[in-house]
Amino acid sequence: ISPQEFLSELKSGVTDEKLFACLDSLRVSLTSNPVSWVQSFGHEGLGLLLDILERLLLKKHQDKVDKKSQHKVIQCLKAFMNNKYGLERILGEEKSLALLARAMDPCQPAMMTDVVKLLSAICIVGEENTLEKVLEAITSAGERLEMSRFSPIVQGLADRSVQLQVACMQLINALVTSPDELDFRLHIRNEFMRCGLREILPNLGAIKNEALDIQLKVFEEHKEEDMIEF
Amino acid sequence: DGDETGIMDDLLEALQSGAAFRRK
Repeated sequence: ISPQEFLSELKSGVTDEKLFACLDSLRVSLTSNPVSWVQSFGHEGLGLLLDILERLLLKKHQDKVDKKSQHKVIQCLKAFMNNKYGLERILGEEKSLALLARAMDPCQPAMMTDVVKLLSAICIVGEENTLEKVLEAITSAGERLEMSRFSPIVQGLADRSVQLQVACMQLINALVTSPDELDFRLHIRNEFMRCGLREILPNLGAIKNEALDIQLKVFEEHKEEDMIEF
Repeated sequence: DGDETGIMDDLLEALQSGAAFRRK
């Protein structure tokens, strides 16, 4: 299937099972074709994917198929930004970070795991202002939910899914370790601590999981180094 | 190289291993 065929199908406003099947097939194409294919899908394709994500996020009562499609959009976005062209498009599209931040939903642990990983990668790859853009997006998402901005991430740490716990610790590490200024790092870390991280950390330490241990060690080491610098 | 794929895979691996967080 050509990029143009996907564009016309997505533009036609397909929903439910048909939308899911289209997204499923698109993810495979974005993953297995050369970058030139992704470029043909291009800015217009990214815009359509983001419109679909927004539409799904706005649905008050998501059906099972809506949740599956939402997860599939996230997987498509990951495949889209698995090259320099796509990554730059996503970073240049203000809406993309805002929607990813809004897609952090602890009620959908598998999808949230993928979303949180993408946000962590964006934090560490971008220029200086990328971290600020991610924080802005997380802040706006928190305002929409009328809760403190880091609550969904801390809630993710309390989930039964170890994969989600690991991903959330990765995002915390990405947010806490990226700023150049010590004051900024201390501020973000303290905000997470006040938001419930302090109470959850001992529980996480008791879980036997290598990937989680790595993230907890990174968190502790950077905390100690920052305290020494302070 | 704009034709290279796998940027996101590499970043996710660096996050997972902790390498992404080493002090610059």
